[in-house]
Amino acid sequence: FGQSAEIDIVLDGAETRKMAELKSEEGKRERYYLFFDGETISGKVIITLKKAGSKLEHFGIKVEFVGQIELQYDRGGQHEFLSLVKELARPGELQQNVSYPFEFSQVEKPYESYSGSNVRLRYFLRVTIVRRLSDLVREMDIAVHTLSQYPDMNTSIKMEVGIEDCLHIEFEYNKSKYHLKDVIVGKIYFLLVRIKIKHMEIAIIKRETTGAGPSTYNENETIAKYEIMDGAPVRGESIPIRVFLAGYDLTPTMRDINKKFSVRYYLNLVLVDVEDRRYFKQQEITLWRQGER
Amino acid sequence: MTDNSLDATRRLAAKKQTLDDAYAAPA
Amino acid sequence: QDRALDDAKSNTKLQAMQMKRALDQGKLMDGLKFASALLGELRTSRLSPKSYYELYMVICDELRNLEVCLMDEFQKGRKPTDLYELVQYAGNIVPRLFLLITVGRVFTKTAPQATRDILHDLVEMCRGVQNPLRGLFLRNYLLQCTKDILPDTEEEGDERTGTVRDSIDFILLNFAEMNKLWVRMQHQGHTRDRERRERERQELRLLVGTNLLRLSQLEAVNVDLYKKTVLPGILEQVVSCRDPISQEYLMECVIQVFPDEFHLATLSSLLRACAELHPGVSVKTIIISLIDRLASFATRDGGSGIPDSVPLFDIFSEQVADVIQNRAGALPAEDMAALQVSLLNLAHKCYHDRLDYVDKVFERTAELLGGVLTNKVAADSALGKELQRLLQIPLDNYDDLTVLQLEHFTPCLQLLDYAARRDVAMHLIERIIEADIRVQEAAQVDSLLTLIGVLVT
Repeated sequence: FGQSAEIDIVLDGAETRKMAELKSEEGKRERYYLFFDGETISGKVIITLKKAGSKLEHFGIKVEFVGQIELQYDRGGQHEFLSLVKELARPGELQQNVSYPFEFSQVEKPYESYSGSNVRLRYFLRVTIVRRLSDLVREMDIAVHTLSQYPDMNTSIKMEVGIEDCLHIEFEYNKSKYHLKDVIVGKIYFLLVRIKIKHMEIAIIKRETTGAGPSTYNENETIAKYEIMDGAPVRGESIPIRVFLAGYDLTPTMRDINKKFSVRYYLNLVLVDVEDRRYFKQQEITLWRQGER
Repeated sequence: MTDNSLDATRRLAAKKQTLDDAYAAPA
Repeated sequence: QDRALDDAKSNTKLQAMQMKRALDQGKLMDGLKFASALLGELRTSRLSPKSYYELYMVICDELRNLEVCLMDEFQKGRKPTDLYELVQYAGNIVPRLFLLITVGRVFTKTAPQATRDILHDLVEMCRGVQNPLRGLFLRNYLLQCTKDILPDTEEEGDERTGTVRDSIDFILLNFAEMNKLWVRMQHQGHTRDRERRERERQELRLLVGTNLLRLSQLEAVNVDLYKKTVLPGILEQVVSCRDPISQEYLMECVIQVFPDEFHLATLSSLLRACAELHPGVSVKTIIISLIDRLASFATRDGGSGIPDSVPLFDIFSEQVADVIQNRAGALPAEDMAALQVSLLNLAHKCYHDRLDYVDKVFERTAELLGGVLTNKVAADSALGKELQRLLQIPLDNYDDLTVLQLEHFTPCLQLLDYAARRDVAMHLIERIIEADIRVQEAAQVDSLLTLIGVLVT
């Protein structure tokens, strides 16, 4: 079928730009160039003709910068929340290889890239060479991280919970908002112990909520299970908690992204007794991303 | 020691367990 | 048990080999993963204390390899704090804490200024293991790994490594937690296994005792620090734990591991603690071992002897009286007598010329036993034997007729039955004849004949 062409996208400053990992469509961990909100995206589109000597007829060449949310269950459900386009060439024909510079300046990128179990939030550049029969298209994903400042109010979490005449504890976490490289420092104080505890662990649970109203769908994933006590304490015992977050695959908490999905994190305190019965107390924490020092 | 070493050894202050509680038989 | 132990050991060997290979190839992360798997064997609940101990020793050996490697890592410039944080990602707490202790040790060797912080962190983080058996071995490992890094100077060196007070706090806290776990063992499992559990607890006592040994090894602990901080910290736990096995062993331990000068300086608090011990504790053994140690300390050639400022005999005879008083119901008569024997030995060794002390012991004994005895004491009974030992001491130690000067010797003798009195009388006569002693005065003849009158009735 006639001439075809390779389309490459080369970003300015690529050699010095940081990369970030994200799970790709197939679930493999890919690395993408990392951008932040308000940053300019610029570079070059390089079109290489496959067959020398023959021309390529087209109805225009454009580059788009798209931000969209793809929801697993409704196939067609791609919700664009950002769509910028730049014309690179009017309809005509290409005789030889060509490269077009492009720039989307100070682009607002309101949300962080996210690749979850039922939803993906992607940012990508898309170059299209419009043709009669089948367009030539090339996409290039990029990663976006949203940074937060130190949260204004970051109170510790301290609560007494228990089961009447059975188990009465006070748990405390030093903060309610943690950055992704933070340390959870806490303790469990036992006021009453009348069950035969085998061990106690703390789990970091990620809850991804998609859809809205009656059709919301929750998917929980245990990011980490961390044993904090082996054996049974008696009254008055304080068990220390110290969980480093940097080593886990975490994202910032995302609440109601474009009214399409949320990602929230919980600390799940679980006590297991000698009959393997589980007593647990869940506590939401807010995760945020701190700018690299 | 760099400040993040404080992270590596950070703990919350804990109430001291009374001796009676410490040596009490499990309820 | 054997099969469970063999399984654990063989898996340990396997993991250790993989760990060593990974470390030799410079793959620290893999090495730590295998180390964590290796330590996972110590999470078991299937092993008896004895078997667990065997597994623990095998694993400690393997951890030494890891330690050497970590040291290299730090020499190569890897930041100690990174590793200290890294091992805390281990999901299971027993492996995590063993690794944390191992890294902590190397950390303080490469960065001495971190010592105080790390020691305090390790002894606190070990709280996470509340299972008695596993907690005891974990904390013992902590003692082993910190043996040569405990700051042992009165003042803080320029390296800000902490002072001997940090070490005292560290060990006292570790001791308290270990004693707590050790005492709690008695409540585990069924009452029917009580015998076995007590035996197993006895097997583990050395783990707890090591804390006291460590305290005694701190050079910078002088009498003052010992009296104000160390001993009170120990006795507080010993008395409060109200567990006879623990109390008996730990009091013995205190007496064994600390120097006699320290005991001289802290006699009353030691003996006061004895008075508060659980009725099931053989206080007699403790006090006697203390008296015997001090008596031999006093007579050690070249020793400084008992300073005049310490009225040793008075302190002991008062405190022994208190103990007997406090534990009237719990202290068998033969133990009372044994205590008097020990007191008499003390009087003889430390105050040889103070006959009044000797007589006082006989007086107290006659008083005490006179109050509780309803009939004569049989020679071959436990009490009879102790009483005869008591009466024998002046006979053996005084070659002249000093015995006749002891006005309370006879009342004691009268407590015994005929056979015993006869034996004592015979001993007395044999000594007089043997030593060719002349009885000069009428009064002496009188009390002598009273004493040996039993031979003719």
